[in-house]
Amino acid sequence: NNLNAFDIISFSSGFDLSGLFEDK
Amino acid sequence: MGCYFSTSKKSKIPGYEDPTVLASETPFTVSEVEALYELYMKLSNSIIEDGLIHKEEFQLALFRNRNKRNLFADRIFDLFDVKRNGVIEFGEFVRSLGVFHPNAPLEDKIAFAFRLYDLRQTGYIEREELKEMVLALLNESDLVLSDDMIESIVDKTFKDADTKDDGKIDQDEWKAFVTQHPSLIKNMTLPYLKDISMAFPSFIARTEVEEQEL
Repeated sequence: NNLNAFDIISFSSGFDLSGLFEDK
Repeated sequence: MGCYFSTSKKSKIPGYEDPTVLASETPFTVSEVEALYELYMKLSNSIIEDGLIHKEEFQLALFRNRNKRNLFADRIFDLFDVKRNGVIEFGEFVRSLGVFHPNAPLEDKIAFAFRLYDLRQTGYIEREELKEMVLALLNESDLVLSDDMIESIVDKTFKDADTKDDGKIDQDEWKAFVTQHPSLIKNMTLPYLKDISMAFPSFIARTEVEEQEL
């Protein structure tokens, strides 16, 4: 089991700031 | 025309800062800061038209939903809101996004990620915080892990990162851990930021006019 807790956390949608740049 | 727009209107925006100053303190060029201003104005007037980014507007931009709460989006908002006055001002927006620029120093990205994970702002990432973040992620995803598995993953991560074995991860341990696992800060780089001028081409023409007039 090589799962790293921080890698799991990084899947959160809250980390994806790309929404800031999308045309609304 | 460009000058009229830049001097009379922008200076009235609360928290507005000179793009040349912001460019000198961040990886952005003056033109890119001007493009970010256009983006900032769009985001900061999406719900409350006051030229400041409120948390609801930040959430609306990220999730297309002003009411969706997310632990990490909350933390990022709080870190962007350097003055801790409940809004992100233009200068705060540009300086914080600068850390996410592909050309920003690695040290800055590592330090920002540490502060992000230091939920209670104690100067350390503690085991309880790490578990809380894993649970928050599981809560928003379809991923299902048993409590035993979560405990085991958190234990192993902590054992690997907490090299001083004092029950908490300090900044030096975090830096060493990230050096071994560079994927941990992949979220700290936004490729969009290299193309920010192209994303807002209408601004390039205006900025060029302004520069010629200067």
